[in-house]
Amino acid sequence: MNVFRLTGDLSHLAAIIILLLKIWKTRSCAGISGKSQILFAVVFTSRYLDLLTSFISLYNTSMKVIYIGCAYATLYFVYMKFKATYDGNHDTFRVEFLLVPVGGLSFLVNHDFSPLEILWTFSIYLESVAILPQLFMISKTGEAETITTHYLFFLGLYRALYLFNWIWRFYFEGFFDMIAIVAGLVQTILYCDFFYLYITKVLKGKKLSLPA
Amino acid sequence: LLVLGEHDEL
Repeated sequence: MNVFRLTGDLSHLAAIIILLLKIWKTRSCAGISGKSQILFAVVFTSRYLDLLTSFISLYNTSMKVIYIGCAYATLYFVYMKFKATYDGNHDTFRVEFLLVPVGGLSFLVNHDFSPLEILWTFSIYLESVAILPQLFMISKTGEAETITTHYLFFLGLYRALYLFNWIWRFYFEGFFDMIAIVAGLVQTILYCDFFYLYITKVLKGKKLSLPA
Repeated sequence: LLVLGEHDEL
């Protein structure tokens, strides 16, 4: 464990909590892409099946349980409890355009052709593009609530910190996982546009609005 | 990979 990975995990946890609080406090999931939340739930479910097969540490197990629990709680909020506030008309990204290539690639490029390993690889590739429906929705509505931008900031920051974690682990432990690193790079690059808007607008107290 | 098929990161 190193400082980048720990702060990365905490940033990820913060993002997940911020989203849940935003929906709970405002009793609304306006501006939230349900499709991205479905993809994240699929990412956690397919990646954390090893909860049933191996124990790494209390931290590892408890964080996995928290992530999965929050992911499904968010889906419950978006598609059941606060369904009336879900903006389905703007959440129109075709997720099959993500699932098919990612599914195919996880069979072609993986570390080991075993079910758990292919599911892990699938979850890594899927996570790198899972935010696209959310970013697409913001580009369609042309704006995002400030609390939603904080959610996206911490969500993007987490994988950027993981990139430093992998540099650290390569240097100190000789460990590196090319699949996770390449997918993590893609994932972080997809946020660059948002990071620019977040830093130049939201941090200056302005609302995040895109030239529609 | 620590042990084949085991990933220690979240």
